[in-house]
Amino acid sequence: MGKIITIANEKGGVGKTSLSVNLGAALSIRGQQVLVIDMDPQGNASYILSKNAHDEKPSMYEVLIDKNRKISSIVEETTTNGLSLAPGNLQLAGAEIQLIQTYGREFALKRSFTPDVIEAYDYVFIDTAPSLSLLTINSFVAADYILIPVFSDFLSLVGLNLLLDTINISQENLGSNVEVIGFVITKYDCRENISDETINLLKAKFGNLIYKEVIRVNVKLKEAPSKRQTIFQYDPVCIGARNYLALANEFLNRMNER
Amino acid sequence: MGKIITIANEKGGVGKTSLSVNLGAALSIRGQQVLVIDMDPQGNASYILSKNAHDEKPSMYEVLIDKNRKISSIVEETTTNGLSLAPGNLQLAGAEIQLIQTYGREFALKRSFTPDVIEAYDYVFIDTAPSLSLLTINSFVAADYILIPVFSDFLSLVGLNLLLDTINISQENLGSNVEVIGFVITKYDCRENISDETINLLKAKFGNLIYKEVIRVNVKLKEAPSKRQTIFQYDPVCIGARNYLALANEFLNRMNER
Ligand SMILES: Nc1ncnc2c1ncn2[C@@H]1O[C@H](COP(=O)(O)OP(=O)(O)OP(=O)(O)O)[C@@H](O)[C@H]1O
Ligand SMILES: Nc1ncnc2c1ncn2[C@@H]1O[C@H](COP(=O)(O)OP(=O)(O)OP(=O)(O)O)[C@@H](O)[C@H]1O
Ligand SMILES: [Mg+2]
Ligand SMILES: [Mg+2]
Repeated sequence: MGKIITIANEKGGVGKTSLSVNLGAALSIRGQQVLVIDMDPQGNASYILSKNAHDEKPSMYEVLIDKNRKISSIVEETTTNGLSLAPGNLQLAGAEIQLIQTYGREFALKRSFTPDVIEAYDYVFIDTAPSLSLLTINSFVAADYILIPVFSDFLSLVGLNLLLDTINISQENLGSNVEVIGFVITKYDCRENISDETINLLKAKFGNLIYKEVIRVNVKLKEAPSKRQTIFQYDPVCIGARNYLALANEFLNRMNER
Repeated sequence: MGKIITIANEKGGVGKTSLSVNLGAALSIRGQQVLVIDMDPQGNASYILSKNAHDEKPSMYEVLIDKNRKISSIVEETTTNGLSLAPGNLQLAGAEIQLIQTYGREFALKRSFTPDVIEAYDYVFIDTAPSLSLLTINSFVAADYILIPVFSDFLSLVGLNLLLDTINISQENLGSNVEVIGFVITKYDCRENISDETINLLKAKFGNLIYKEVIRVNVKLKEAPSKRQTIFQYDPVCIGARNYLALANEFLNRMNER
């Protein structure tokens, strides 16, 4: 039975896509079957993982708007074994406006998770846009767990209360059982004091929810997306690749303890 | 007659707030009267500039929803002379849903720009959220110009076509005269090849629209927001402060040439 994990933080540029793509790839290297669903109209995860440009092909937009369209009909293989993609593109922004008028608008994504999808994968990661929009609410309601990436800078902490409040609303008003299972520091620079200050603030507030494995700042992680590659394809021995493998181990250990 | 400039890029974490706050402050140091309007529900610009927490006070939410509420009634002084703030907060996310059902929903912000506001300032900067939502469309329609911040990494280039298409739509469908006046590189790391690669790609595509002055990567720019300070208050002699002053000069020169 696959677990569905939404990667979310409305603060922009804090490593949501990097985490979805590279943790997904690291888990597939560890033998897990992983699906990445791109629910961000920017389509950055799709840009990195898709073998071909998909603006004309059906994507998550069709799945949300057409009840008869299954996720399995849009899933494509990536160049990483064991890692599949359900692409998103800018039409998703249109889905947002169309869904607002419908009944059960917050459940469109959950409705599309038929048993054939869930049983085919060990883990499903949902990459979200940097906003608490209806698409992101859909991703909260459809998920079992939420993983929150943060950069070790102060502004990425400021909005966490709003994020947690919105998750609470999904639980109370929409009957979702989704649970925050952790925070991942996706860019740590040991040379900067602000990094340690920020991490200490996070640990003081969220304790063991903060993953022990951090991803160090690493230019390779910035370069890999320009080649449309995961960190493992771009430079499998760099610190970024090793950090993501260690993170995958911690992730699996934490999941097994549940 | 003040010029209204929207700072926008749906890519998250590329320096929208940093540019709004620090270019605004640099211009006020150069003797200009500047207003920063926070149209991002995250309220990061308000967090940095506001003298007091404003979740309970009226903000841009009230201005958009209540036709009788003027911007001037919510404007507050900041601790920087010549720099004022029209705060935003998380209620703005509610304005998005409420506005969608109304006629002329894209013009709510433009309607609130009465002559008393425009004439009181030399420049009005509008900080936006990392999404092409109705609030951001409002910011396109209400503005004279758009300034686009980019980080020198590849993913912040991928979404630029979508941004420019959306600006086009505002011009064609909503009769807005808004014009993109430039791209600012808000974080340049001369030690990374990806930075030069990205800048060359931008210059090849957008030519002279790319501002010559770049903001170098500088940890002080990361630290200043945690103290709720502009870069000039935090460390007026650091490279970040000098870069923003040079940027303000180029900005004024370009504005005078128009
Ligand atoms: N550990 C790291 N070291 C250096 N750069 C990193 C690291 N992790 C991510 N990056 C880079 O930081 C930028 C932002 O990351 P990413 O795009 O994954 O964030 P995001 O939260 O998905 O952004 P958005 O809010 O736009 O969806 C990207 O260019 C990415 O390559
Ligand atoms: N030149 C720079 N050097 C180092 N850090 C920088 C620089 N410019 C901005 N930053 C930091 O990068 C982070 C992202 O910047 P900022 O929050 O201004 O981006 P944004 O586009 O407003 O984000 P969002 O999409 O969430 O609104 C902040 O922590 C900021 O302090
Ligand atoms: Mg992303
Ligand atoms: Mg911002």
